Amino acid sequence: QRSPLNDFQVLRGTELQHLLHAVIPGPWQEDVADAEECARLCGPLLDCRAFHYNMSSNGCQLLPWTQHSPHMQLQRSGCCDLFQKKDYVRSCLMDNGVGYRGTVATTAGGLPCQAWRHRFPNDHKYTPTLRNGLEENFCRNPDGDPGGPWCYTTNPEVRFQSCGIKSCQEAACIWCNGEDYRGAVDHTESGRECQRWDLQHPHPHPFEPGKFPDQGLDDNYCRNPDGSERPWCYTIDPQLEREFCDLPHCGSEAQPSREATTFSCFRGKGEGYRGTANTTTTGVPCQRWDAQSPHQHRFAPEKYACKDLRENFCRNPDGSEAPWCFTSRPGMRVAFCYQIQRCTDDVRPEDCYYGSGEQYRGSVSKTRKGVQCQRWSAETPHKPQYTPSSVPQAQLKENFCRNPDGDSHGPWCYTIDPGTPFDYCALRRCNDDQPLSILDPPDQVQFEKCGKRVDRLDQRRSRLR
Amino acid sequence: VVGGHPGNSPWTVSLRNRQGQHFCGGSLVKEQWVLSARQCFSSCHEPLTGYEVWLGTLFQNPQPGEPGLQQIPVAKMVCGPSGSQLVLLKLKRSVILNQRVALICLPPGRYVVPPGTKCEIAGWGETKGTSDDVVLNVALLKVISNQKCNVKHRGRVREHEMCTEGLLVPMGACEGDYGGPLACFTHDCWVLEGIIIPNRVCARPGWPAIFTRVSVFVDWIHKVIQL
Repeated sequence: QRSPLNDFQVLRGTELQHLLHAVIPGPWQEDVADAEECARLCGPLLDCRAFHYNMSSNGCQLLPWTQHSPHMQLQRSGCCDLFQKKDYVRSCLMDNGVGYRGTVATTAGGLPCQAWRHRFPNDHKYTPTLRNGLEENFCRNPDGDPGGPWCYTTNPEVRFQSCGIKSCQEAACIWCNGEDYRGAVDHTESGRECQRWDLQHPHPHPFEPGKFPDQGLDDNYCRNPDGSERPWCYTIDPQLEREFCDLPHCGSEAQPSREATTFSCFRGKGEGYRGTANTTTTGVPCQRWDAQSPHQHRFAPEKYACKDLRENFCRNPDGSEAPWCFTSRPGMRVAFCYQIQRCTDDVRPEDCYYGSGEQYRGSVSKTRKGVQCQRWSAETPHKPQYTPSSVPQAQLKENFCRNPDGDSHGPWCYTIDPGTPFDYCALRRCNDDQPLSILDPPDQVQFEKCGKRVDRLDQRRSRLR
Repeated sequence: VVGGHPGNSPWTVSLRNRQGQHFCGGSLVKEQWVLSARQCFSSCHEPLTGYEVWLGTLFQNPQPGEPGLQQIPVAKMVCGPSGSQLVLLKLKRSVILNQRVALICLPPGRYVVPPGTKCEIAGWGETKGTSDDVVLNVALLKVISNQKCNVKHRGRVREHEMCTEGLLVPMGACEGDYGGPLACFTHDCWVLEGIIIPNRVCARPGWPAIFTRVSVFVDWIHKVIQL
């Protein structure tokens, strides 16, 4: 069940470009089944270190280089993904580093390494071959030294020295539950190899990397996308779906929390909420986190020290949409605590307006989220429907907040954020403003027609629904 | 929906998170636009990669390949005016309208639903055992005036909110229904008058339920869709 892609690290939408134009990369092999077949072709070849995979043409191009080879550079690509052998691009060691093919060339003591093809100043018995990878003066471990890759040094006084390259295990530690772990360990605590996150075999799963861009689900590295107690992965063992990875903790003190700690409201997903709300939105009391009834669960407080799973307070230990809890009602396992207000992410209003602000002539020029307004006379990033010349009475000056269309929610502006055409401004109604209430207006809006009337025939059907 | 019964609401959509789980409801107001509740999303600028709306099915967990099921990724989100508790979701592509998927009309701006009007909520949320919770449930509720509602809610109901009568039997929207529609049948047409928002309690006997009044924000909706 082991995929040949497990030996590769992918860079999506990326190509390797040789800067010496005289060097011609290898031919494209068309109509291969998939990237796994390319990996099957490249894997056993000693002179293949990477390959381009073209998703649309199902073609692959084997490469004798990686991004660390001389005169190479990575560049954005619309057609290809770049798969590189992990041994050549990983900066840490698996096992004792016999497979290490990185480019560190200095010993732990800071001495430059002697090139393996040289016999001076330190003579030795090794002959560089494609198989032993004794290239240039890079650190290697041709004799399986338990201390990991080493090299002969250029100092005649010091024949050889270890290079002190860290194992992947110790190269990156985990804070809290390791949601931020982005290290390169790809084996579980029992030594099983991890299944790639972009593969659905041997174990199908919902964690498609494209759907979780912020979870770093690269290749087959240990990760924690679901708020488990520590990083884990699906294994290539069909008998064992998933297993934790054995990674060192960074320290006992809590990690600088990703989310600001709040008490009376929650920001974002509420992972930083540390208030004392302890009922669900619907008023059902929460179950204590240290209890296993009426609902059994894995969120033991001692395993989630950073998540403050105290008493029965609403919390968000697993990156859900909002703070939640197990409920004390047997028939209702979990529920959100939406009754906790969201912390407003609006900036403080800097001025006020009357009515709906059509007469506002102040100079506030940013939205309620603090985004700068676009000038009314500008055409980018948003082509305006309202311009100083098209509605002169609105006095659309500079990039000041105005209300040229009588928007009932107040002055607004086009924004300089390409993703946000318009937004309301950092303004509020003036305290002494008494807007007409819609509830008792002199002329109650009458409902003449529906916005989308279906034709008579459909109507009967829609009435039947 | 507590105290409801299985029913059909072709404009009610299910919002799905990245694990494919239902977490809120929504209403289809345009082929490419869904109106939902702000509380359903962690921020106005959250990356929505992997979030989808599912339509055209009555099942909370439809099997892949179910006829009529449409699963459409969410392209972007626009938060409503402050205090509206609304968001508009733009879909990556237009839905296909058919018997199972229909638009719901928007009311005229500032329209106030007359007290006594019968309206309907729909959702795949918590039923508290009162109905079959694997399918869409609907419940009929009667609108009451804000004035009457504020007697029970001690003046907290604002004019951009509206209420339905609190019945003696538990009946109303609940966890997982937020963002869904309160639709009223007016002049031969179903009209989206309210959006289900998290209440302090849900389906609490004798307590009126509070919804966001859509007619106050219709100008914002048209403006976002137009811009």
